[in-house]
Amino acid sequence: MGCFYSKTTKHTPGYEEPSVLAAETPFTVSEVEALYELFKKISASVNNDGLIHKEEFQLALFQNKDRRNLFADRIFDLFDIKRNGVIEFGEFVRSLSVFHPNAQTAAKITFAFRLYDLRNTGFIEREELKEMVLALLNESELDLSDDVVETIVDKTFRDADVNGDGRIDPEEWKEFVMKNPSLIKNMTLPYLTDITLAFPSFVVRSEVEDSE
Amino acid sequence: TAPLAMNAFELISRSQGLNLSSLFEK
Repeated sequence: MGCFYSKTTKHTPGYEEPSVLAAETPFTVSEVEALYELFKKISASVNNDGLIHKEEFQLALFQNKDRRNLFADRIFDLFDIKRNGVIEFGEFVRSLSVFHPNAQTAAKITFAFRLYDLRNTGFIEREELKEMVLALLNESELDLSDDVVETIVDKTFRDADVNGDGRIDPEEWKEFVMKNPSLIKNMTLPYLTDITLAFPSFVVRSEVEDSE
Repeated sequence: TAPLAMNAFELISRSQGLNLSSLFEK
């Protein structure tokens, strides 16, 4: 029915109705509308094409569009569900929904596993873990010798790789996170419940009311 | 916490690249 009604508001490519996204995620319709305001801001920061490119994502995270970071790359790749090099609005909302305080812990654990499974093999391997520790050291002021890094990685593997096959599988990861819940602390963003205050979007909200 | 006492994932979770709260800063 909506096909006969021509809206004057122009949406970005890949726009999806807030009511649809709210039904699929822990977000309310108002929160999705506010996220659209944030999405528009980020996606217009370098190329105004209504899609978030990697440099726009880096700019939003680091205030520097050229700053590369292994973990930001991983987050971007996971948000880019269609794997076409850009983040569309629906992808942005569905991915951020994992970080909602009301999202299920299981979803956060799975997302973190995929994040750390750098080569998408279905396992976190020792080599990947060492690569991530070195990437973290590279961006921080911590200066640890290779021996210390090896010791930390070995100890972590002894604790997490319960069956001792040299890689952490999803079930081992889940058990490890249950014992160390701080590992997924960064998978919850309290900001997401305040987003309507930070990005009020009166225009879009009135549009939803009009259609009801 | 002394780094040796930490597990590797705790260290990694400190990365700025994993701190998405920066997306919401104006």
